[in-house]
Amino acid sequence: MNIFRLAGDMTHLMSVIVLLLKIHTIKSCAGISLKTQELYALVFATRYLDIFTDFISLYNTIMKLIFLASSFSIVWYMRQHKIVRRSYDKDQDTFRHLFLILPCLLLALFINEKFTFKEVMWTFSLFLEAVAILPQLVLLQRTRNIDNLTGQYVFLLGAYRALYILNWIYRYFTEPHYVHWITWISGLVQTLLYADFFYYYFNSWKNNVKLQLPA
Amino acid sequence: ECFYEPKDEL
Repeated sequence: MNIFRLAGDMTHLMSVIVLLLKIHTIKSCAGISLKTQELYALVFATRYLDIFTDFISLYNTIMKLIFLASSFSIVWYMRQHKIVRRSYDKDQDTFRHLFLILPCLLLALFINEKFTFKEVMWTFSLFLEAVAILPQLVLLQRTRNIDNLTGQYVFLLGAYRALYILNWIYRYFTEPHYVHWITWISGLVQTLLYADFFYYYFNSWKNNVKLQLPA
Repeated sequence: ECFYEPKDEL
């Protein structure tokens, strides 16, 4: 485990905590895309199929459990919690899951490291994670007025992706046989999707003004 | 040589 990987995992964890904090303490999920959260729940459910079959480390297992539990509980809050669900911007969050899920599934059937159920599901989860943020970005664009916690949530997710890229570069030069094209390309695509958001996030931070995306 | 290492990333 290198410093980039650990920092990446920690920013990922922080993004989830920020989101849960917002939902749990303010009892609001305004500005958060349920579509994106459902896609993340699906991402973790399909990626961590190995959780009970391959033991890697205690850290690995605990983090997997945290991501699974948090993603499903966020979805539960947004759909079922009697106060939180009222703040959900249903009319603005109109992205169709299937437009993302189907192409990713098809792509995973053709491009994968090995044609087995677990491998195809793992590849599918990588492709889906790359694009799962899209409904959230569309929602941000539509609502424009972004509260601090939502802005921080998306920023932390983007930071996590950027740190993972540094982690891959580091591992490529320090570990033999560390070549994972599928992971790298989907990870790169995922990070690039944040570029536009980052640009406005840093500008608002630099000028000390509230984050607003252009129409 | 094992090219098929376990996936240790999250």
